[in-house]
Amino acid sequence: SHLLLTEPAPLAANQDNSTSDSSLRTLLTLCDLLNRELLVLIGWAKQIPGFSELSLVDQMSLLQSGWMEALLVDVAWRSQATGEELMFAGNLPLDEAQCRAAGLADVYEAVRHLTVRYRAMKLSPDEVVTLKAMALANSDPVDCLDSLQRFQDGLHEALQEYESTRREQNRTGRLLMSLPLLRQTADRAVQALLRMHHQHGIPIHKLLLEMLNAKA
Amino acid sequence: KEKHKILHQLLQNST
Repeated sequence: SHLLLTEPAPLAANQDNSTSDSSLRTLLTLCDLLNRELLVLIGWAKQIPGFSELSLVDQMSLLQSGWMEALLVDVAWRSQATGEELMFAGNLPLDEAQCRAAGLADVYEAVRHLTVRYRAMKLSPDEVVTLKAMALANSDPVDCLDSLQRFQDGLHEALQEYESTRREQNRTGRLLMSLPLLRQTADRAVQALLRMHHQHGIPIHKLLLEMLNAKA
Repeated sequence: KEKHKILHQLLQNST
């Protein structure tokens, strides 16, 4: 319930107007959105119980590892009700053709796969916020294993407690076993954005670039 | 750490 309460309001995309090239505009709009979402995500992470008890080094390491995963849980969740479109924001639905034109065909495919998988699992909002926090916590510590394990255990216990009120056997395990797909999806998205930046010179905001480079 | 300057600063700022 704490995670549900601290869930940030979704951001709207600000349409880029700096170019008449619609594919480039899509990409620039998306990168601006991601940069602002990252700011919100860092503020959100601080509110997850146990996160602030981690050392600064471990906080950085978890965010550098899990930020794209956490953001993609939201995209996949927002896209549950739509047909083929991915809802990067409420006002930024992108279909396969738009993603392909923007050089993000493989990102579309991967995130769509994740969306379909989550849809089949019929996630509840409680599960979504917990998965998001777990995506952030699901990393190796640089600094202090004990405090990271306490952080992870707290989330795990919350999920188990929630699932114990439901009837589906093995649900906790199934949710946890969906995390590798999420990581794989996030890796593809990070690689695609880095490629757009390095090979095609797409300008990327400082924070987003710093977080992408941490994964390069 | 210099490479991750912005994240470092954002985490150090109080909410």
